[in-house]
Amino acid sequence: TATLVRVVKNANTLGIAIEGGANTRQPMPRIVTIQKGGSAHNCEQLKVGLVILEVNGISLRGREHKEAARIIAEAFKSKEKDYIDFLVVEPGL
Amino acid sequence: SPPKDYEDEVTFF
Repeated sequence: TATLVRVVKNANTLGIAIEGGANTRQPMPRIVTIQKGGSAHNCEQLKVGLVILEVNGISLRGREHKEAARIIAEAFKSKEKDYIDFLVVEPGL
Repeated sequence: SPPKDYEDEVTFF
């Protein structure tokens, strides 16, 4: 079951690291680090191991690592919204 | 191309 998590941009960094992407052994981007003091850590709902399905409604399916990373980076940089909505899922459920 | 080694592909934000 997918969960929508809203991360408010309340710190200078998003504070996550992701691995994977299309054409790798981890075809959907997966969170590998949550840094203390970053926006993601402050929101308390993103966890290491969660797989990111969508970013602000944009599907990451079929996107290679660099493209998925670009979408996340642009969502954080954009002044349009003061938050990012992540649709995440716990793998293997 | 064959699957990449995804350990090489980590991006920090």
